[in-house]
Amino acid sequence: EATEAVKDEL
Amino acid sequence: NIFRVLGDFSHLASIFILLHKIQQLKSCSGISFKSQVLYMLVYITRYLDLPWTSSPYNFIFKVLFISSELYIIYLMARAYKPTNDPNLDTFHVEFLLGFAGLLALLFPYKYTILEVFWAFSIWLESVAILPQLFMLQRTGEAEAMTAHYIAALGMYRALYIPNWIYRYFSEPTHKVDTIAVTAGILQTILYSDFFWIYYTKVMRGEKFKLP
Repeated sequence: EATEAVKDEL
Repeated sequence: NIFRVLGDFSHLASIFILLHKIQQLKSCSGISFKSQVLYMLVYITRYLDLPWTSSPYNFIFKVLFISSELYIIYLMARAYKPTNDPNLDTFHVEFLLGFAGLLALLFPYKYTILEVFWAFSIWLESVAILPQLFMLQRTGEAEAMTAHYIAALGMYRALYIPNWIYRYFSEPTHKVDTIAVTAGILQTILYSDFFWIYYTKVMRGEKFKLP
């Protein structure tokens, strides 16, 4: 899941 | 990691610089209202998950970004409206909205409302500074505080790039978020010309003036 990593960024 | 934290605080600092400039000089001249509205749209579409944000760090930043942007728009549209010159702020934002909308609809990670809006916000943020840079180009110069604002705002995304590199090597999954990374690099490239003049002029105590 590529998106999960960056969903914790702003 | 340090790059991420410095980036977020640079983003926060840019907002304080902008608010300070508007209130100190009692003027929003030199600031593109269109760019500010685009940033509002960026925050709204990216932080649709605000009620489900588990990290207090992210939650606080999201609330700060949304509320401060609302306040900036209020200042520009109401309190200091006479100092805001729409004749200088003539960039066609429909191109930027079309660009972000098209990419979000064509290549989201998933076809869900949250994912499409998230991708839209990432692409829109990458180009949202263009009306501001366009205005700067028309006036040919900027007040020091306006230049500091743009520099801090540009630094924020530039610092996210080493953050992604650091995360790629330090996290066992080695994830690359293609949308965020591509847009982040594009965003930083758009600032490069500005950074150069900022570095060669403002940081040496001169006025920000285009050659």
